[in-house]
Amino acid sequence: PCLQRKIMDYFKED
Amino acid sequence: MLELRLVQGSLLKKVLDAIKELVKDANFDCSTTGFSLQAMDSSHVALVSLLLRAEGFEHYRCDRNLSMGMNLDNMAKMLKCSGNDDIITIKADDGSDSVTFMFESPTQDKISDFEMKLMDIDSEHLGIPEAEYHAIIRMPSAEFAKICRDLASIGDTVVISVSKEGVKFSTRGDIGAANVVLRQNTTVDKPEEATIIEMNEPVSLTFALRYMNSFTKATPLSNIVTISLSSELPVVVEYKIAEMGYIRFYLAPKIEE
Repeated sequence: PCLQRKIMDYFKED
Repeated sequence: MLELRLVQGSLLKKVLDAIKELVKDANFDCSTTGFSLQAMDSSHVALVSLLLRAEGFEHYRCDRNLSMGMNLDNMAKMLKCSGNDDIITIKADDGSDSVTFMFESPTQDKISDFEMKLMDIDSEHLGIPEAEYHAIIRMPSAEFAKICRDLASIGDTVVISVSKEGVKFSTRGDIGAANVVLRQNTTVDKPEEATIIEMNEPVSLTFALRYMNSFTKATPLSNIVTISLSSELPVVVEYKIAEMGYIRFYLAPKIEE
């Protein structure tokens, strides 16, 4: 089973 | 006051076609740098970043930074009303709740304007750090689109692995499995037909094919696609827009639980 990561896990809010 | 005149209006239609499947509503930001957009899909798994530089427009007037919230399906409906060779001008007054798209035929014998209501969109703007990537693949965009389409008929996810041997796209599904291996190839007639694989470190990542296939809607914008991979970052799938800028799609990987 694979877990889908989110963009927010990598990029922070400006 | 905002007035952006784009001689090659069809470019804007292609941009919309490239992103409207992924993003429904987005803020277009206008500044002295250019016309840009950053938006995530509704699941926050993918992000699109668009830049059309001011220098790429025949006329570019943007008195103050402006953020215009648009429904992309509605915008596409309006742009569809332009002719393929039309010049498109985007106009908006400061504080206005609408934007106007003006279409001029190349011979100036038909001029239309379409006014679209703007909307308030709450969107988070993310900081995308400059990064070193483990591997960068530059390849014909049509080939990448075919690989994504072919693999999606077998499985839901693609494993992209870069090693000394080249780049491998693999999938697995109920009916079987598929592997496509591309090797570097620079002995081609035209530079846009080359496949160039730059590897600093081997890398292997898993992605949802549904998103990859959505990114390939940008294929008409560029003959070449660049795929940048790093084990610590979302993949970047970039289509350059000739002399104007780019569309970059970022996709977060799937990881073993």
